[in-house]
Amino acid sequence: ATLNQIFTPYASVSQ
Amino acid sequence: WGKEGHYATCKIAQSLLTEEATKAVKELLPESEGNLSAVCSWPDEIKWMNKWRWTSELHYVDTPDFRCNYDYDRDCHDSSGVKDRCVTGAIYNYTEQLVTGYNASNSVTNYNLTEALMFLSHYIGDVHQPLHVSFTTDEGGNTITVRWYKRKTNLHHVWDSDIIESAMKTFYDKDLNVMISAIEKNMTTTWSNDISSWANCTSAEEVCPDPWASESIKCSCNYAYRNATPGSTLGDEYFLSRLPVVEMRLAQGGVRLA
Repeated sequence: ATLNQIFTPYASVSQ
Repeated sequence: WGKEGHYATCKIAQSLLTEEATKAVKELLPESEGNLSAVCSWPDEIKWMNKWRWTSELHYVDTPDFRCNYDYDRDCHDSSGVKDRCVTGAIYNYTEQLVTGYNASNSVTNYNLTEALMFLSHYIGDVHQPLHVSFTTDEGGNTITVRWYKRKTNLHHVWDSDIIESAMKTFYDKDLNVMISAIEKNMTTTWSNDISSWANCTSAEEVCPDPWASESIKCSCNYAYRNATPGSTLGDEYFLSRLPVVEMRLAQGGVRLA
């Protein structure tokens, strides 16, 4: 879940 | 975990990666052609070197003796008291590096994303090894001498490696990939209804290692430390009742890493 979320295009870049 | 535990966690994760994530891992791990399980022990190989000594305390979090709970603010610091220097702090840190570094079109960040990926993959594995979240004084079971059947060892090593190696010998034809396939089969049957709850953070965070660490300290108190007093001999009764816990922690680590 973590890598899939990180590498989702335009993943929500945290503030 | 030992080599086998990290290989298993990363192999399980690899099979669950999306196309984009697989592509990104390939880009970041050119030497191993994107084979994540080939590099997941790298942080263990280098933590002894002077240049990387500062990383050795990032593999675990010490909790107060006999308090079977975990709290980030109370527990996540190194032996000198420096905050955020523990396995959960490292998971937050390397997740952040990858999110900002990989997505940033302008390469303002000069993070080494290959190292960040290897550290993150390793530490998500380690936080799922129960004794990597456990009591300070016995150093996560390292100072608890026990016998594993006939061999003298310590409780931490039993959970890092001995249980997995005995399982491979006893049930899986001495083949780690056979053990991994059995775990993956369990993920489609016994644990199939749990996978999504494992994978999602109840908080709005990108990554949520704190509940993972709380699960580990509970496993340490309920399974690892129980009936494993210093000098005891651990055999079938301990092995057969704890193996399911080890296999579930490897599966959870793999699902959550992916």
